[in-house]
Amino acid sequence: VDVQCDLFFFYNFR
Amino acid sequence: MFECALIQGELFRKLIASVQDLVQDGNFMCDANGISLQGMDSSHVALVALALKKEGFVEYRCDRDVTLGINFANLAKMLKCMGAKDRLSIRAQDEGDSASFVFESEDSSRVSNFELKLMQIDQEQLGVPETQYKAVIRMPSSEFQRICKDLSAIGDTVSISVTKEAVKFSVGGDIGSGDMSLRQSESGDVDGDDSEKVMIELEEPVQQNFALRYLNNFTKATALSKTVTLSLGTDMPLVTEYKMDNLGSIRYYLAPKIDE
Repeated sequence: VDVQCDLFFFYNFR
Repeated sequence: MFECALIQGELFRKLIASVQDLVQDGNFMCDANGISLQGMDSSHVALVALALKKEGFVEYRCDRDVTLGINFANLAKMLKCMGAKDRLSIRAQDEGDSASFVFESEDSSRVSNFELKLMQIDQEQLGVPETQYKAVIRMPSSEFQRICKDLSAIGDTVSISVTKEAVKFSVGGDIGSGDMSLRQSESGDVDGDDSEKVMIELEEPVQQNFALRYLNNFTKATALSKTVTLSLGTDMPLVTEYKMDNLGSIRYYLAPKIDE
């Protein structure tokens, strides 16, 4: 099953 | 005081059109070097980052850093009143609550003035680290647009796989499956327009899945550039970049779908 990642998984707030 | 002018106001309208379906509002950060904007879609899957260099403007003046909080749908309404060949000027006072947009026809026979109310937008910026991508593909932007549009009629997710020889876009759905491969253009081919070539820089083969809905959204920027660059890594967001000659670029980041 494909699960959609979200960007917070990769990037943090500056 | 912030002031800038673009000979081709149309470019700015296309830029806003390339952003407004993904993010509703955002802060134009203006400083001495240019204008930048970052915004994430409401589901935190895609990010758009705009970077405009002052060199791309015929006039550019920014005495103090200013942040213009803009609702893109409202700005688009005003930009709709701009003629296709109009020059565009944007002005804002340091502490003002509005920005002025002036459209002037080529022969100066028609001048239009609009004041857009600014918003206070509390928006944190994501830090995107410098990344070494495993595969970088440059291809005609119209080709990428066509592939995304056509494949989204068949399925929701595209698998992009890259080898040294080709980039393959695969899709599957209820009606069946399919794929489209673009071969790397011959390097010895000195004829022809570079913008029509497919160039692949590869460190190692990579395959990632992405939601076509977002990719289709990104292709709104096709009008801004003849070519698009796709940068991929393993378990990394895809970067889709449209470069405008000397004005700067618009980049879209898209989180992958991961098999679990």
